[in-house]
Amino acid sequence: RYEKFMHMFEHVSSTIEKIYRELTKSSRHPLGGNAYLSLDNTDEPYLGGIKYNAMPPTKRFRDMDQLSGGEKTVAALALLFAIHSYHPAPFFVMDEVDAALDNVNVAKVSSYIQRNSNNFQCLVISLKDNFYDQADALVGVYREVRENCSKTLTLDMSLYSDETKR
Amino acid sequence: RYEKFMHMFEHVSSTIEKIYRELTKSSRHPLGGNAYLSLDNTDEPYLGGIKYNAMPPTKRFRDMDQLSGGEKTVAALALLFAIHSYHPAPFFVMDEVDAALDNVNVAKVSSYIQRNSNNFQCLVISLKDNFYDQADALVGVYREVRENCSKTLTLDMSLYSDETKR
Amino acid sequence: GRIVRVELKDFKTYRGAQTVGPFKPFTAIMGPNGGGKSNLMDAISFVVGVQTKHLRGEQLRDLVYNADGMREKTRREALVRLIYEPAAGELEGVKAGEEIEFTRTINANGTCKYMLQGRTVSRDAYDKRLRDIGVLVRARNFLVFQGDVESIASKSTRQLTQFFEDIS
Amino acid sequence: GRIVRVELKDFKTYRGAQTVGPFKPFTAIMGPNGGGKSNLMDAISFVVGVQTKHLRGEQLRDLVYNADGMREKTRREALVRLIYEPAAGELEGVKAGEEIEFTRTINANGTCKYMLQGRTVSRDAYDKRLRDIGVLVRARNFLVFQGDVESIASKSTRQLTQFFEDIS
Ligand SMILES: Nc1ncnc2c1ncn2[C@@H]1O[C@H](COP(=O)(O)OP(=O)(O)OP(=O)(O)O)[C@@H](O)[C@H]1O
Ligand SMILES: Nc1ncnc2c1ncn2[C@@H]1O[C@H](COP(=O)(O)OP(=O)(O)OP(=O)(O)O)[C@@H](O)[C@H]1O
Ligand SMILES: [Mg+2]
Ligand SMILES: [Mg+2]
Repeated sequence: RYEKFMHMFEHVSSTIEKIYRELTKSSRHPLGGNAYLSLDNTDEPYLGGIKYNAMPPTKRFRDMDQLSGGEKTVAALALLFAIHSYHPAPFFVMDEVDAALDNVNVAKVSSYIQRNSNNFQCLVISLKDNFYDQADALVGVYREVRENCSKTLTLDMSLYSDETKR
Repeated sequence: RYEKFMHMFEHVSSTIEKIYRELTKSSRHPLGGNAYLSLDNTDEPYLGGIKYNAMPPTKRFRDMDQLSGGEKTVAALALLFAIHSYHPAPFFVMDEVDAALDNVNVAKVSSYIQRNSNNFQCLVISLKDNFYDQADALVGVYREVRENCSKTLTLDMSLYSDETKR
Repeated sequence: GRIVRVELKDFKTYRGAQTVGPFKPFTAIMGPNGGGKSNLMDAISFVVGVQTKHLRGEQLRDLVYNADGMREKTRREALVRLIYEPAAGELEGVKAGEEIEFTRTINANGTCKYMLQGRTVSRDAYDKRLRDIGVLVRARNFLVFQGDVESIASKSTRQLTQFFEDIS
Repeated sequence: GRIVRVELKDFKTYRGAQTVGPFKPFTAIMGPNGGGKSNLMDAISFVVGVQTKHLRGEQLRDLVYNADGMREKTRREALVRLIYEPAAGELEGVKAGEEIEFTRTINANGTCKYMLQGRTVSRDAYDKRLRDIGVLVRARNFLVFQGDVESIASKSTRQLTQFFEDIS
């Protein structure tokens, strides 16, 4: 039990640093932010808690509750991707995870997904066009009022060259 | 106590119907949706609960928790505006209430605010440009990295004619 | 491997038999409020065995199409089928390009059945096949439901340990 | 009436003395994640007397600017001033176009003071003046904090009754 737990903990804790940095780096802050996990009880970790801390670029250490809505979302996504990478399910489904993100962060998250979509398939529900303009396929869901039900249409984006995508 | 409570209840219950209809009507559904309040205990209403029900256009009666994220947000805003109209505070501050709304609903909510901003002043925090393009003034908040703090800039939109706003 | 397409019959707002897909490595789902996007995610969650309480329903019957209020008269059945294409060598005995079908149904009296390649199997056999492709339903580490994302970053330290225990 | 402008000094991320405004009938506040938009709403909520626990802080000192970690050394003071312009005839004795100043401060040892037109007053007198202009702080029926909107529609029937009692 100890072995299994620590094996996972070490994996996630080293992965989260990389992913958070990748999600927060920019031309102005090439190093990105800092994220790490720490254990309350190192002897029997499954009995204690795990503390998660994330610090956006240029900001100093603070409690996670002090982060803004968008900063919390980015920190949460880094944790999710890090945990997923331990036992990677073949696909990931996310429902409007970009609701609190500004356009810069939406573009960062969506290009992270684009870069990793060969490791795991991503199905993302979003209302923002700058999230889905990097997708390989679009599924449009609409309500067919006469029949009182939902219908879908699928568009394979690889059929469109970059010009028509704009 | 009974008088006061019922006075408020009757006011809010008749207002909410009007506001929800205004927020949900469209060229396809000119009548909009239906919203109403009902009392559990009509003799001593302050001892019982108040049930709120909202039905989007063309949808039949359902529990409120069956509504989608965006449908719930519209229903909540109708309730807030109706309650506010009973004891109207001179101003209203809203922080990213449009997070779950699609572009059609964002435009409906923002034009409702625009139409009513002479009755009460509205300060709205939003990340969506089709929310704030109907505003009279824009306050841009940014982080001044060198000084490690926030700064603001204010733009009086009435100085710009409609062409430059685009 | 990856999801190729999803077939639905009378599941939530998806009336009659419908096919959604094909899905690509990065697929975006878009559409108006109340259109049925989250219901599509509920269908995918349902077919891999997620409990009804996480799908905005109290009992299985709530997941069957009932927009016309005919709930009691026409006891409809609901079905969701996930078509999965394993990567080369991912599963023994399955050639690349072959498809695996996971199917879960709700019948007229509200009980559900699990099927692999069209044959009814036990819940355990179904879960084992899902584990073979790397889907751990209990952990739900591959599903982020609407509105949940921000609360994940503020999970208590205890909850985080529990999350880790479920997966490790 | 309406808010004309807000003056801040060392409140959360607003370092030093800053003025925000002028505000119009419909003012939109925009900017990047983590920039300080919600902190501006916290400042407006603070100056009308909302409790610190609704402003993402545990004690008053948390609301004072401390981004540089100098929290203990330079015991800064924080101040927020709301400049309000009543409508014609809204308040006795106040001519149209005259401004009313509501000010709340946090001093070095973490206690706060309330001021009207620059003179220190009791909390009761401050609240009374706010009620004169229609601001009922206890009800908070004019503030919607980030992330709260959806939960308002799913309030329990009991909570709704309580909400009504607070206001009526
Ligand atoms: N069993 C059912 N039969 C028919 N309709 C249903 C059933 N269960 C839920 N619904 C309806 O489905 C709708 C919600 O759909 P859904 O949550 O998928 O919308 P959405 O596209 O995610 O919208 P949003 O963008 O607002 O999140 C509701 O209007 C609800 O009444
Ligand atoms: N007393 C304080 N002194 C300095 N900084 C503070 C203080 N309290 C909070 N902060 C910082 O303020 C930032 C949050 O700002 P705020 O919540 O206003 O952002 P926002 O513009 O609303 O962003 P979002 O769009 O993501 O909601 C955090 O990074 C937090 O660390
Ligand atoms: Mg949804
Ligand atoms: Mg904010």
